[in-house]
Amino acid sequence: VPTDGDHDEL
Amino acid sequence: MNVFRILGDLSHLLAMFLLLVKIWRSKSCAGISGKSQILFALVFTTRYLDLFSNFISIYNTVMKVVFLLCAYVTVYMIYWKFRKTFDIENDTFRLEFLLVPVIGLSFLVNYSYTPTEVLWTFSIYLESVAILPQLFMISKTGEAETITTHYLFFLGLYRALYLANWIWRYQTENFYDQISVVSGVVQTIFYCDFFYLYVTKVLKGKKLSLP
Repeated sequence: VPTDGDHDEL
Repeated sequence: MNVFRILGDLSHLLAMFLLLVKIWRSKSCAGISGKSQILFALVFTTRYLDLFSNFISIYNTVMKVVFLLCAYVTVYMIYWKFRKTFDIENDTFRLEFLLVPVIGLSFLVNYSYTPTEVLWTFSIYLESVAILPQLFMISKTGEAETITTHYLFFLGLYRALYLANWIWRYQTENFYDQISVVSGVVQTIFYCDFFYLYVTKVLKGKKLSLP
């Protein structure tokens, strides 16, 4: 699960 | 970064280029849903707010900027430059039917209650349904230009490849993002009917027309 604001996908 | 992810991104990029090429070469946006394109511009705008706050890689930044530019140029082409060719009478999908549930769900199911995170979640949910006005328009007119079907094929293929990317990432990094995965499955399902028509008609050299 990504942590807050950590989205590396487009 | 794995092969499914890069192919997915390239497929997404190709789809957007194909749409711009179609509009630019034919000087017409006939058969294109302006509403779907507005939704995609909204998707990128709300998702890429981290462009200014969270640096991931040069690749990531460049792709985000290109996607945003493509989305806004497309909207500009449809509603300004080639407005006279826009088939507005057939672009009648009611956006509130998508926006109201998507806004509600992004407040109910998200990773954290911060403005950027809720907007990111909104963009993921909205992307999964943003193509519906376009598919609705095709079902209404009963036909689509071949280049428009190529656009839709690569746009659908992109999220299907992302499904493979998520399986890969789960296996190799033990990483999963349930909001993206569930939305991505929903998004891909919307294209299945179209994929069938694309393979059985367009790839055999026929125009996509519905009975």
